Amino acid sequence: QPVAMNAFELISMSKGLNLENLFGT
Amino acid sequence: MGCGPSKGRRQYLGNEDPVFLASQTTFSVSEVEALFELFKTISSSVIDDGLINKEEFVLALFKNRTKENLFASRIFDLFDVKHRGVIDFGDFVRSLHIFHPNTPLEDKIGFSFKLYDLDNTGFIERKGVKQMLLALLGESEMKLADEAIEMILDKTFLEADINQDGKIDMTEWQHFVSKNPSLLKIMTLPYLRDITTAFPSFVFNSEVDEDAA
Repeated sequence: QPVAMNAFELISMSKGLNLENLFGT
Repeated sequence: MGCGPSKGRRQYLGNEDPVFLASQTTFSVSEVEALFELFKTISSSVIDDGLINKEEFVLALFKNRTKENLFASRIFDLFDVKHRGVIDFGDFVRSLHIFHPNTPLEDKIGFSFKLYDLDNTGFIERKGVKQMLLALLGESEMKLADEAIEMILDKTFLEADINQDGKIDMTEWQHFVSKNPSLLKIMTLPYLRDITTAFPSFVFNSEVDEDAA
């Protein structure tokens, strides 16, 4: 449930913050 | 150092040779060279100029040229240490160093603080956090009413903003992430441990005798 999470837990889910993708994985 | 300069390589590396960059970061010389292989791919995807521009960075992250993304843009701006609108190889290595599993937590906390301090005021402000939440909702299927967003912000700031002045300072952030360590998960890329395996071609392009480093 999104409302049970804190704001930063939610923000961390952004694809733009997932730098693993830089490596083509 | 190895024998003669290989074609195009000097243009990328400039004065930031692998031995120097390895001495400044968690990476070994071989790992810096492996990162160079990745850097070459990203920096030549749109304009082959030995620098990563924002379009190339977003393309590497999303495999999609058209996507506008607040977070990717924010990360790019932090990687662009010299504020030139491009990331050179030195910026790239020194920034990725923060994401190495062996880098001290303090460095990761500092970087994440800057990441969320959207207006560079030295504080993580409520309006910036709301802006990031809205951006997240914009890129996902998730739908939240404004009241729900305000509730999440209330709850987060009640916990994080210890002196209740409406913004989170660095000390409060350190305290908050120590209670919520999962928030730093995005700050570590286990992949960086195996970077030489991921880009084995660095061996063929290496100019450095590792023993000499």
